[in-house]
Amino acid sequence: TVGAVARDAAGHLAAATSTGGVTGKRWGRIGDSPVIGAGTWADDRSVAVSCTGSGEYFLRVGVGHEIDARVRLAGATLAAATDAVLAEVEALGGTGGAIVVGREGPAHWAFTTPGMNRGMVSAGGAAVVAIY
Amino acid sequence: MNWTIAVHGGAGRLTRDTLTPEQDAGARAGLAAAIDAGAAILARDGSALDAVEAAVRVLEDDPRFNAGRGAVLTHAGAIELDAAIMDGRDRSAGAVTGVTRTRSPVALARAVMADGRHVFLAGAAADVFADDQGLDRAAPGWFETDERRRQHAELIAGGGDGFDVDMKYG
Repeated sequence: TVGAVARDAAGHLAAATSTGGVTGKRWGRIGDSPVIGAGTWADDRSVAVSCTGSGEYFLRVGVGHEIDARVRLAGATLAAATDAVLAEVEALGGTGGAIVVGREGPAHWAFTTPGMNRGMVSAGGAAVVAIY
Repeated sequence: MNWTIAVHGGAGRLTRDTLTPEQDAGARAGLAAAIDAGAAILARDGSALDAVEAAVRVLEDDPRFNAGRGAVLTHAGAIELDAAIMDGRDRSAGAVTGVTRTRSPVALARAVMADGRHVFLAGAAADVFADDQGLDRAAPGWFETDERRRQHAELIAGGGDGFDVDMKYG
């Protein structure tokens, strides 16, 4: 699974996710990636989110929507909202990660797996790429 | 306003023990190329929507990532691709699932969003929509890589009743 979240110079947010799914999937199985509100979400009022991980759990939690709700309605920071929602996923038995960008400041990422392929860059800053 | 972009290429059992130095370097190169594609758009005051599509398309074409070219295989050894895109300006969104022959699934998701009648299209009919919209088709075999075929054979040889529940293969 791959994804991107961005905020442009006008302050607008967007998110995109694309995936082959999971090796060995059958019966038309669909994970969270293409489900708006789970693996992909963007709302200028709060956050843009793209997820990767055990899709069934990201669907059950509604990860994109949940991070949005914590930021928009409860005033949580990106980091607090993302970490709390990934903890909900983990409590149900799933693992994975998310990249999130808000109305201001740099993007945020979090993951509950040994690693996540990830990178980010902001205006005037140096790009950061990491795996572990 | 300060623009910013972040990308991911999947999470899982990625450790210094499970990745070879070549895989590590290859993944970093792919992620850097995706960031560059998105940042180039944002730096010239382009839209976040164009930036995320451009970044994801770079990763869809990179065989090292589980999307587009390099996608994992189904139990039957086939390719079934999913993608979504969403614009925070008006919460317009497009998504596709189970597409098999459109070169860029995220570009197809964006076409669904631009068309505006629906949000989510599935299966062979979604590929027909792609044809109607004039989107590129992938050449036969474009999506399948030897490494993914090897992983699929390994999973099936190991009993293969379940799927890759612990995301060993991306």
